[in-house]
Amino acid sequence: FPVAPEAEDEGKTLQLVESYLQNFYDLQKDPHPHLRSSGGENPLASKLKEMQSFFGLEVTGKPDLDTLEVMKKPRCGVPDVLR
Amino acid sequence: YAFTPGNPKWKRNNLTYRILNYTPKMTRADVDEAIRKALSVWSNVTPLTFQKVEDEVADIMISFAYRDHRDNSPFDGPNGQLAHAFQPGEGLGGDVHMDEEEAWTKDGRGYNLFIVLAHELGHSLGLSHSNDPGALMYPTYSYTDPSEFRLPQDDIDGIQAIYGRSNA
Repeated sequence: FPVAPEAEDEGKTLQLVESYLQNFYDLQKDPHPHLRSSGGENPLASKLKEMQSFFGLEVTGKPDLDTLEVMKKPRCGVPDVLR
Repeated sequence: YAFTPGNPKWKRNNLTYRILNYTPKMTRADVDEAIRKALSVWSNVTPLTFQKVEDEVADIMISFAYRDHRDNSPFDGPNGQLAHAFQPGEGLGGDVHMDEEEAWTKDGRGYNLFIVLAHELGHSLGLSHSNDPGALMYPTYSYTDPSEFRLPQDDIDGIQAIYGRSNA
């Protein structure tokens, strides 16, 4: 079946968010997402909150329009969170 | 402002820089001028001095690179990530890499080389990203006319906390 446009957009958004948080907020790549325990906060949502807090956005843990707008801006490649 | 974790800094105030290659999108003279001006942003408010060298290893090596350029931080093509730089230290430390696939300019079209370089040199000297939207060290690109550029107070406070004030 062809992929519905909304599902395709959702996939691209998730890809953008994951890539951004991996590059700039130390989000670890999860090689086995299906093995993740159900307890505890989703690491992606947690990192998203960190990013939203840094940029003074509303801290929702969700990729809302304001958050995506910041993620699409040209920027420096050095991470905002350095360990 | 924020420091790089571990507070790395140069142990000397007299630093050297070298331009490893040039972008074909600007004249060599304009690139030289953008780099000189970007360095002066930081040397104007600290005791730091920068001397250009030609054929030797410099503290700060500046280059234009494509995609994977063997530092484990590949560029992503036009837009997105514009450049990156390394914290003070040996080897890669202090080096500045500019994404060759960006539309580098000396004015407001595309991406202004001076503005991006001045930001990256902040990393080369030990500053991390600031969450002050008006700061030069804010992570996202924002154009300011180079002739009207003045280093924001947040960045002055940050760099002077590391190296002290200018002797002048």
